Amino acid sequence: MTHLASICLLLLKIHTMKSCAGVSLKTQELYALVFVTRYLDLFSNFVSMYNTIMKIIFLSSTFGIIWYMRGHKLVRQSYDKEQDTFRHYFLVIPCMVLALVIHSKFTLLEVLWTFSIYLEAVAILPQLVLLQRTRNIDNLTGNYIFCLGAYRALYLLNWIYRYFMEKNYHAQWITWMAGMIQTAIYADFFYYYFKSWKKNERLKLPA
Amino acid sequence: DDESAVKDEL
Repeated sequence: MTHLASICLLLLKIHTMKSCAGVSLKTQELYALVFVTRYLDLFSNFVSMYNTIMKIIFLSSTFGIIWYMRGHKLVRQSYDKEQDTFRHYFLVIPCMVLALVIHSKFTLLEVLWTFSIYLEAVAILPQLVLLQRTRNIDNLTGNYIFCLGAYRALYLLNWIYRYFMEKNYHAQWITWMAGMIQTAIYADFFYYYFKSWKKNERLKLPA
Repeated sequence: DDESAVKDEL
């Protein structure tokens, strides 16, 4: 739900302000790759109606955001292309190599799924780099990134809960480790987010 | 345990 909220906040910003200033297209494209490689089981592994609908929402909204940033006449002009310089392959290649080395089963779907877990953990990095370079971070962008970080942190709590409460719940070290790294990457952002919130000031990251 | 069997999260 927090993940869904983050997407709603981002779409709200882009749609109402007709601006994507401060938003990293690189992070959006990495997330698109994360969802495509993870949800290859969309039609073969039915978990629940909720699960299927959420997968479709995550996939379509991410491609919608990318379309807005690349294709929409007004939104495209507000994109900070010169500042959003992080290179995709710098994250994609190491994650691919790691997925080929550390996985639970050597099948195409499983390796791609593992790759998506690793890539998700670091997909925020281009956004954080852009954020640090952005002078005026608007509230919607700040809250968007907060929700994006919070959902993995909440997963950590959910994993602990499931581990102790569910009878047939198996340890999933790959997901847990990646989730912990993903949350740790946000630590610095969370610190400044709460600091600015407490002081009732506009969010600003130190250079 | 086959970790790959569990895929009920998003």
